[in-house]
Amino acid sequence: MNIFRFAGDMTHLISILVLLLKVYATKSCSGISLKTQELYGIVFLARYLDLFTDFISVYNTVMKLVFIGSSLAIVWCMRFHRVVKRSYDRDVDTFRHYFLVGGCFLLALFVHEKFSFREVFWAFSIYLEAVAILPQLILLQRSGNVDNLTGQYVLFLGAYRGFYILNWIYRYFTEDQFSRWISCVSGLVQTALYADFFYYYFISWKNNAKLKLPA
Amino acid sequence: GQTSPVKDEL
Repeated sequence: MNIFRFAGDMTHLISILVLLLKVYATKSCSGISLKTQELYGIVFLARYLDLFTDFISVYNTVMKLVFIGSSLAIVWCMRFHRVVKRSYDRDVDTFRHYFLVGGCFLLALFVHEKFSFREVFWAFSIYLEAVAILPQLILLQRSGNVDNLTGQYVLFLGAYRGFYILNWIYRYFTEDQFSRWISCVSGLVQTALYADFFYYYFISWKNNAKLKLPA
Repeated sequence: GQTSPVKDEL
């Protein structure tokens, strides 16, 4: 494992910890999109079908379990926790995320490395992850003001994607036959979706002002 | 089967 991939995994983990911290410390999930969290839950469940069939490393297995567990825990909290669910921005979080699930599954049925159960679900999870942040970004844009922890959550998620692209560039030059166009193209799309957010985050950081997204 | 390099990531 190279340093870029490790940095990517760590920023991904930090983003999840920031999200858990926000929900547990403030007992609030305002500014967080339940739709995006549900999509991540589906992404991890679909991608980690190999959890019990292929062993790669203890590191991989533990991280997979953490990603599945934390995403399901957040979804549970936002839906059922007596206090937390009250702060859910139900009226603003109206993105029709099931269309994303359907669209990505159709795409995976046609564009995959091999037509097998696992490969189709793997491709589906890659496509869905690329667009899973959309409901979250739209919710932030609609509500305008972004609290610090929510802003940092999205920032770390974006950093994770950026590091993974560096990881692929590194692997492309250091490994033989490292072709992976499905995840590279999807990864580029996903990172591009964050570009706008990064820009406004940088502006607010430079001006030492609260993060505000234009309507 | 052998795990492809793509699938050793998270």
